[in-house]
Amino acid sequence: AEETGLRVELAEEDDGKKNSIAMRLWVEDPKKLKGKPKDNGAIEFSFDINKENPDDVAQEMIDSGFFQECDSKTVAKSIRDRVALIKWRRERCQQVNV
Amino acid sequence: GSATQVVHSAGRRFIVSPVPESRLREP
Repeated sequence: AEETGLRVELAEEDDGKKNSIAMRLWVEDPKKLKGKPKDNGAIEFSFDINKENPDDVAQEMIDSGFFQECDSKTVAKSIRDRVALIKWRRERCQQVNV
Repeated sequence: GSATQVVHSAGRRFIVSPVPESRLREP
C-alpha cells in the first residue's frame, strides 16, 4: 500500500471471527495524492470485510472532507489492499488449524 | 492527543486522532 502514499492498518487485534473490524488510515506521503488531503491525522473507522465495499468508504471519506474526489480510487485501493491482506491471513490461519 | 469524531450521513463514524510519532515513516 506504500505506493499510494496512504497507510491502512488494523486499529484492533484481528480475532479472525469478526466481520466488522476497526481500521486506521493516514497519509504517509501527501505528494503521492493528486489533491490536498485535510491535515487531520489518523482516521479510524469500522469496516465489514465481507459485506462492505472499499469504494463506498472512500466516497464517505471524501464526502466528509478528508480527501478530494480525485483521490477516491487511491483511498479505495489502499483499503482494498488491506482488506485483501486480512482475508488472506484469515484463510491461512484456517488452513493451519485444519 | 485529542480525537474528533465525524459521522457520515450513511451512519459510519470516523474518529480522527493524531498519528503516533512512532508510526510516521522515517525521513
